[in-house]
Amino acid sequence: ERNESIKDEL
Amino acid sequence: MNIFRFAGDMTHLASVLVLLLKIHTIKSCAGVSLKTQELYAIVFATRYLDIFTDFISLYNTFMKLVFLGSSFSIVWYMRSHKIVRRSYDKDQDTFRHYFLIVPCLLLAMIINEKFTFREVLWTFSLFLEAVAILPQLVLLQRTRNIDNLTGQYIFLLGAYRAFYIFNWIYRYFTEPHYVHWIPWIAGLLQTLLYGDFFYYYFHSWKNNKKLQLPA
Repeated sequence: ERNESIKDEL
Repeated sequence: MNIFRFAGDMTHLASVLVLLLKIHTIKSCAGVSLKTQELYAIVFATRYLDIFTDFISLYNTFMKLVFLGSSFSIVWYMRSHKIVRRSYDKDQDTFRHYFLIVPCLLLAMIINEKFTFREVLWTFSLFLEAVAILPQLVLLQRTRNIDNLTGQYIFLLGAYRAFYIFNWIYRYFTEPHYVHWIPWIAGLLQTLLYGDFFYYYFHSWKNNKKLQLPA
């Protein structure tokens, strides 16, 4: 969801 | 994935490889702060807790393993390798890094996107990464001079987060509701912290003289 999108970054 | 983020990841990879190669080839860690390396090992350990639970891509998993492996290897080299540890300047590397860990942990308990174990530690890793370079910069101020490889290491480390800022700007404009103030502010602070080092690094490179940091 919204705040997971940045978790694909290192 | 966008060019800014890829450039950032490659710059980050280059920084840890430069340091690992330096320590591995010349068997010396002179001028390198063990405290900063320990902080980075904690940053990666708390940042990548999802490495075995959330598979994002081969690239993502591979890079996480490289960053975890390299940061822990550097710490192992500096603490336990019989030759390398002799060149570690523990009398100068005296920054009390626990004074960084506790406030970052408390702050992450207060400021986070959701109060779960993994989210708090992930946020903690962002705050800690922003200040992890401090012991290294203090060590450089003390030892005054800086050898090329350590200078390149710090430069690349600062540059990677600057690339990430461009990545965040790019994603903000291209992805709907991609808004993450916590990493953005932490990342901006981190890059600013390198600011004065960049200034001296650039001038030493331009005048082609040895990098001297002011007392």
